Amino acid sequence: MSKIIAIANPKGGVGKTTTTINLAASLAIAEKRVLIIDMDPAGSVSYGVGLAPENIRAGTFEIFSGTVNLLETIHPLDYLNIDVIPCNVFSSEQEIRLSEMAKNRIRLKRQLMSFLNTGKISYDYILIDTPPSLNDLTVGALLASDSVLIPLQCGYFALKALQRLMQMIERVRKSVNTELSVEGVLLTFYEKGTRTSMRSVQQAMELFGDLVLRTRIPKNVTLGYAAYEKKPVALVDISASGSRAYLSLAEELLSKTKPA
Amino acid sequence: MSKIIAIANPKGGVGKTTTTINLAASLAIAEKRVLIIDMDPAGSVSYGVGLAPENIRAGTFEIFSGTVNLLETIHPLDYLNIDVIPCNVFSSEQEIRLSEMAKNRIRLKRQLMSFLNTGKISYDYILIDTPPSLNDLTVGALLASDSVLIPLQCGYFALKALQRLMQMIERVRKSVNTELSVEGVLLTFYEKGTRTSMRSVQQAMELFGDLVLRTRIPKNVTLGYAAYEKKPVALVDISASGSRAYLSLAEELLSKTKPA
Ligand SMILES: Nc1ncnc2c1ncn2[C@@H]1O[C@H](COP(=O)(O)OP(=O)(O)OP(=O)(O)O)[C@@H](O)[C@H]1O
Ligand SMILES: Nc1ncnc2c1ncn2[C@@H]1O[C@H](COP(=O)(O)OP(=O)(O)OP(=O)(O)O)[C@@H](O)[C@H]1O
Ligand SMILES: [Mg+2]
Ligand SMILES: [Mg+2]
Repeated sequence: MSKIIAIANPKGGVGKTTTTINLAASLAIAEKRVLIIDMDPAGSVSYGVGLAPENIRAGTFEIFSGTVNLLETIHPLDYLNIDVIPCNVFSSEQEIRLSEMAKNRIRLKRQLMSFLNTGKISYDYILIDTPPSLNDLTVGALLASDSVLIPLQCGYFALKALQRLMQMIERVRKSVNTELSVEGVLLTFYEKGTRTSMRSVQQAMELFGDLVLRTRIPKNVTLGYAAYEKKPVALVDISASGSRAYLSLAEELLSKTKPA
Repeated sequence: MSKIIAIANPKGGVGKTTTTINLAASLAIAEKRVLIIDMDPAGSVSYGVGLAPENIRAGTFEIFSGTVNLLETIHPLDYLNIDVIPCNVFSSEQEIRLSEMAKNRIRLKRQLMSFLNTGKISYDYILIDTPPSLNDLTVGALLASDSVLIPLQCGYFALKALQRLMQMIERVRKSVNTELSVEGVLLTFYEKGTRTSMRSVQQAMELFGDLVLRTRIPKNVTLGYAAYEKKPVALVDISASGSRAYLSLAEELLSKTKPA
């Protein structure tokens, strides 16, 4: 059985895409079979893993338009055992078209369930990157997921964004996806010993208690640089603090999952 | 005649709200009359200027629902000559309701024009903060604006986000707002002398040429800290590099505007 995790926070620039790519890489290094689905028209996942636009045959757009089988949207990476379903939107017409089709919020859940039930490919983890918004694409991802991983940038907290997200999770739980849980709150851009990060840890603990994950992702210039190299940070410099943090995040999540 | 500038970039966390608040403060320090309109349901503007939820009577929600006069949505700040129209969305129901009403994309332009034509209040500058997305709220802001200021974070460029934005600006120009121009591209999180920032400057110049503003906003911890103090950075520490940068941004924009 695959574990499906949505990576979400409507606040922009908190490290959603960076977490999706680097957690996937760390799980793959731990020999898990991983699928990444990109639900953000910005398409940062494909850029960040080096999947060039000209090599994209189909993607999230076709999941909603239903013109191809989900299998056609899957692109294997050549350097790690990770598959990617890119968000293949390259013009504002397509983006408007996708947001109209995404009103059918249950679409991703339906397509994913029927694909997984065929048993053609099985994954240990499916990670879904979401846009910085609470729109139909994000809600569609929440409907399809078992849990939500919430990156939280240390610093001035967009607490309001979190309240909006928690309310939406509640609504989704009451409607179609009663089992949706919070996988954890992940502190990102953490700078040990600074007043800002210490205050953020304290505030996060007060608000979320045990949901705050032990692993904290440090502010690490190699994480930003890895995006230029279009590779997960572990493949750019395994000794970087960002690489070690995402490897320990994978370990922490693996230790939480009860053996199937 | 007011100059209306939308601050937009669909990439999250690049400094849109920080630029809106601190440019407004710098223009007010230069004795200009400024209005900020928040079109982002995250409501970061109100938080960042210290406008508490309990003091908000009406805002962007009522602009679209039409239940009050636009004058009712205006909240003057007590420490600088700045008025704010907050994005007063506090639940996911209201947020869904606002995004439905925002389909009437021309609404903001119409409401703003008819209000300004009454001459009750006149502003030198109206700055519109937008959400990290190319949704109806952002497009509505572009329809109502004279120009777009594009914050661009130094580092890994979300070039795709820019392409989407430029395409949308083109569409808006061809439809209702033929005069929409690019006010400029503003480099943010700039770190003098680092490889990443040097490369970003070079890439921005290649892509945007003269549209790249001379002022660059440095990465400055006081800018992040000012958000905790709920004040523009110039009022927290006028000697901080972030304060000086936004004051010089105001000067650069003022020198570009031909006297009315
Ligand atoms: N821990 C970190 N240390 C340093 N830089 C980081 C870190 N995490 C992310 N970054 C950089 O910060 C920027 C924002 O990260 P990212 O794009 O992953 O955020 P996001 O939440 O996905 O943004 P969006 O809301 O636009 O989807 C990127 O340039 C990324 O390379
Ligand atoms: N030049 C800077 N130096 C340091 N920190 C900054 C700078 N500009 C912004 N910040 C901080 O970075 C974070 C993101 O900035 P901000 O919220 O203004 O971006 P945004 O583009 O409005 O985000 P969103 O896409 O969520 O609306 C905030 O915590 C802010 O305080
Ligand atoms: Mg992202
Ligand atoms: Mg903002």
